[in-house]
Amino acid sequence: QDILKANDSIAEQNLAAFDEAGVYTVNVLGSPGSGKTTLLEKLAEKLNNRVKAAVIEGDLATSKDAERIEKLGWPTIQINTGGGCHLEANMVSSAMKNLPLDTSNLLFIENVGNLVCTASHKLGERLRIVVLSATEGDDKVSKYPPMFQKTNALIMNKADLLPYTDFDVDRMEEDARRLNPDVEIFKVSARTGEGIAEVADWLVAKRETWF
Amino acid sequence: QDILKANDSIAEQNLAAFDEAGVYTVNVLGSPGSGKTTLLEKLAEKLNNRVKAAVIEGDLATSKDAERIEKLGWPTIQINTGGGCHLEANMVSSAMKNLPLDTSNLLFIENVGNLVCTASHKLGERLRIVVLSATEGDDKVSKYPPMFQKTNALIMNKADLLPYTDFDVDRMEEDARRLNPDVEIFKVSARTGEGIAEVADWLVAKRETWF
Ligand SMILES: Nc1nc2c(ncn2[C@@H]2O[C@H](COP(=O)(O)OP(=O)(O)OP(=O)(O)O)[C@@H](O)[C@H]2O)c(=O)[nH]1
Ligand SMILES: Nc1nc2c(ncn2[C@@H]2O[C@H](COP(=O)(O)OP(=O)(O)OP(=O)(O)O)[C@@H](O)[C@H]2O)c(=O)[nH]1
Ligand SMILES: [Mg+2]
Ligand SMILES: [Mg+2]
Ligand SMILES: [Zn+2]
Ligand SMILES: [Zn+2]
Repeated sequence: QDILKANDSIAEQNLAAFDEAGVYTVNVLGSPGSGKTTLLEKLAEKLNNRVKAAVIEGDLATSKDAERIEKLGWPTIQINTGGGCHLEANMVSSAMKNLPLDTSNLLFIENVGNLVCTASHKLGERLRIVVLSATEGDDKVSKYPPMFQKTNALIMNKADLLPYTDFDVDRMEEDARRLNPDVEIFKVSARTGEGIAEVADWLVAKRETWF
Repeated sequence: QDILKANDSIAEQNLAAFDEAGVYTVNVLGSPGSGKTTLLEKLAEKLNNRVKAAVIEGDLATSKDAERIEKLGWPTIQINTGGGCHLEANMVSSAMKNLPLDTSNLLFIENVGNLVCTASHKLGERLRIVVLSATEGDDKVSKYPPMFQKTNALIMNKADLLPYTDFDVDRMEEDARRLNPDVEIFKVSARTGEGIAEVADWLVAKRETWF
């Protein structure tokens, strides 16, 4: 509780710094392999003429995700936690110093793959999106409630694999709205591009509304 | 570190109690939706004449997984962590009291869906298996090393979906053996049953070798 309070106060400082720099910050959450990085890759195509994006990549180890994002031409910083299960606000504070915030207006923070404790650690974001893949099972919303209670959007990814799963989209939606009545729900395939334009439009609109 | 030490000492006590009762305990790990519960459901068919199994189910919320396991006729206890991201040894100590250990010889503990900190919290298990699904991506072994360093077996699940993914099985195997040269690797589909008999045979053999 004290640890979370300390983290939250640093998150507040980050948020103020982002506001000062005119940067709209988005925390991208979801299980390992849900498709967070692939989603960012696909969003780039739809966002590049409309925003100046930068990325903080969080992982236990390797710079694989940062290398993927760099190919998009977006300024990227990789954080390695070593073994830590979630990004913390102080890690974001340090990473921020090495990003061109003055010439950016949208920052994605791809969090460590984790459907649990990433939910309770604010980083200084304005918006949260959770990527849930159709291959994980439709009971994950009810089984991991804090993540879905605390998100602005639920992005159901891998829609292209729905024919090969027993995923009940209606059940996912009902569970999500019961926990979080105002949550935005998108159904996408980061592989085929289906539904990606809608997510991009929503992100651009959220940023413009805030400014 | 002190917290982990305290946890480990309770884990040691659990291990001693399991040995005393002649129960071989298996920690079942993996991301949310990797297929841990489905694997246990499929293993039951192959194990029921050969072992007396019991299960401790760990989740943040709901008893959905315990209800699925109960249908198999195995004694089951559900632990709900509330928000905690991993099972701890003291939770297992309490749960053990409510299981018929004297008439069981194999205990599965299905851990919270999490590829990170479940790796560093011993529960009193003799064996660890990690379920990695072919839909999560072949880079997960290298990106989440502690989990794969500390496991006895890597069970690649959802082999039936391989045709629809870019999962490179060789890369997964190379990364796993580099981190953990003696790791056992199984490729299965908990949906179709492919490869399940081999996992069951290995579990029975591991239990008999230990006794
Ligand atoms: N079929 C299909 N596969 C996808 C889709 N999106 C991502 N994938 C695959 O899913 C795997 C994981 O994708 P990533 O983008 O690495 O997932 P991630 O959430 O960033 O994973 P971590 O950062 O390690 O937590 C890769 O093999 C992708 O090719 C999709 O919409 N459809
Ligand atoms: N296609 C396919 N789907 C599978 C396979 N194994 C499990 N699934 C599906 O994957 C989803 C998740 O399975 P679960 O068994 O609930 O996964 P889990 O690891 O127990 O999830 P948590 O306990 O919530 O962490 C369900 O929709 C299953 O039907 C498989 O081998 N092939
Ligand atoms: Mg990623
Ligand atoms: Mg389960
Ligand atoms: Zn954590
Ligand atoms: Zn944890």
